[in-house]
Amino acid sequence: MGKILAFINQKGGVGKTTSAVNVAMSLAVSEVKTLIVDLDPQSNATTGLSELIEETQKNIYDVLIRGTDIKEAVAKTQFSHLDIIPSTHDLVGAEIELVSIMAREYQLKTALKTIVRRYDIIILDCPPSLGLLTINALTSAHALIIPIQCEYYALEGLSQLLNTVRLVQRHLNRNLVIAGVLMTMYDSRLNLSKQVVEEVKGYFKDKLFKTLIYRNVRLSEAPSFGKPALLYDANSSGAKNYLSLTEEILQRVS
Amino acid sequence: MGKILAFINQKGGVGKTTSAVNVAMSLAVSEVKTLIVDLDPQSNATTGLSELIEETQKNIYDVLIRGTDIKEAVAKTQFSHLDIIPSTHDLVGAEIELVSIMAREYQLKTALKTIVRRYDIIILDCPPSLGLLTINALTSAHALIIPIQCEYYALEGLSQLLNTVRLVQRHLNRNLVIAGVLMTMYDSRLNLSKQVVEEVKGYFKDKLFKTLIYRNVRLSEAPSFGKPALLYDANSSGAKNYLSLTEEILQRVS
Ligand SMILES: Nc1ncnc2c1ncn2[C@@H]1O[C@H](COP(=O)(O)OP(=O)(O)OP(=O)(O)O)[C@@H](O)[C@H]1O
Ligand SMILES: Nc1ncnc2c1ncn2[C@@H]1O[C@H](COP(=O)(O)OP(=O)(O)OP(=O)(O)O)[C@@H](O)[C@H]1O
Ligand SMILES: [Mg+2]
Ligand SMILES: [Mg+2]
Repeated sequence: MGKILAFINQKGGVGKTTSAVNVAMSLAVSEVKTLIVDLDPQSNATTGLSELIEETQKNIYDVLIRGTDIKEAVAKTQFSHLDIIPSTHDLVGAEIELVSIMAREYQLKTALKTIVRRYDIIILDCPPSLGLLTINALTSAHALIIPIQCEYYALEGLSQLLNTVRLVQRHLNRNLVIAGVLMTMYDSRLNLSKQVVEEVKGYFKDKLFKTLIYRNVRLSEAPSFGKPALLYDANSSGAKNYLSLTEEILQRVS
Repeated sequence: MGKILAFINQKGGVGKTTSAVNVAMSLAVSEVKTLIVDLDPQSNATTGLSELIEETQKNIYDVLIRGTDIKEAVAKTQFSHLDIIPSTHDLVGAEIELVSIMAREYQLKTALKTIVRRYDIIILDCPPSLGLLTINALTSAHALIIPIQCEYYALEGLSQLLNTVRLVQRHLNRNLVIAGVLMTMYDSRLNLSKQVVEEVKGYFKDKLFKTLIYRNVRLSEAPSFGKPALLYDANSSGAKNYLSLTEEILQRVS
């Protein structure tokens, strides 16, 4: 029975997509049947995997707003253990369009129910907001991972994020847990990086993943080739960081 | 008569807040009467200037949703040429609450009308989305500045952003122009940075500001002291980059 794992943080540019894409790839090479769902109108996860995708028919907008069967939106990749439900720019209207739909917070959960048995892990990449797309992800997920950039502003929004998680746990998804907190773009030469890690460790304690994702240019180059770092440069620190993170994730969610 | 200038890009973490805060400060020290309005529920701009703010009463949520007089939300800073309208976490609900308000796209424009004469430039910092808060900013603004991070994913969302700008120009704000496109977090050691700049230059031509904002740790340290870079470390490349950018902005918008 598939575990649904959402990557969430309303702060922008903290590494949600980079983490979702690279964890999905690491899972697939470890023979874990994986589906990644791109819930961001910017469609960055769809781009980051575009070289691998065989053929897309429908997308997540069709599923959430037009009521298309989610099976029609699943696209295969070159890897038998990795499928994707792509996003589209049309999704930018979904936040407003969802407002007036009955049971709007459950649209994704209801759709995923019909395919969750086919996968071991389903990964949800979310936009940088706490709107209805992210609420749908939190309502469907078994667990969430919070990527936090090693920057001061990234600490700011955590209390708001945790408030939203608590509200969802109380009203929409009683079983939702925080699988872990992930430090991203760590630069060992900067005091700021070390200070932010200490602060987060003090607050989240052992929820913090032991793996730190170091700043690594290969991670930001890979998307321009439509591939995760593991395929673009398997020897890069970025690819290795995400492989070791994935092992930690499997220990926590299986 | 004040010019309203919005910093907009739905891609997260591209330097909207860092640019809004540091440009506002550079304007104020050049004796340009400046107001900065924080439209982001994360309130990063409010944090980035928190050391300077004297006393806050109301905030932008009170103005947009509760109909409070905008004059009550204006907070003075230690600098006579810099005022701020702070944000609040309550704003996270505003995207949904605005949906059902009459003339929802004009809430900010109507409010700003009553104070625009007091300032030479009003700066709007926006959240990473194309929702109603950003639409309110685009409807009120005379011009917009698009910060673009020197990263591949940052190129992805530009067509969507330009589509939204065109829609706003056609239906909500006929006079809206793009004042300029700003490259941020430029790292001269990385080919990726150079490639992205070339790509943006090819597309936007002389809309691109000549000033590039280089990656500089002082810019990301300053917010933890509640100050813009100019006050935290006036000799930093970050502070100097924003001073020279501000000169370019004044030439374009005056
Ligand atoms: N560890 C890293 N080292 C270097 N660059 C990174 C790293 N992680 C992410 N990046 C780059 O930083 C930028 C932001 O990352 P990403 O787009 O994954 O964040 P996000 O949280 O998904 O952003 P958004 O909030 O817009 O969805 C991207 O250009 C990405 O390539
Ligand atoms: N030139 C720069 N050099 C180094 N760090 C920078 C620079 N510009 C911004 N930063 C840092 O990068 C992070 C993202 O910048 P910022 O928060 O200003 O972006 P944003 O577009 O406002 O993000 P959001 O989409 O969440 O509103 C912040 O932690 C900031 O301190
Ligand atoms: Mg993303
Ligand atoms: Mg910001």
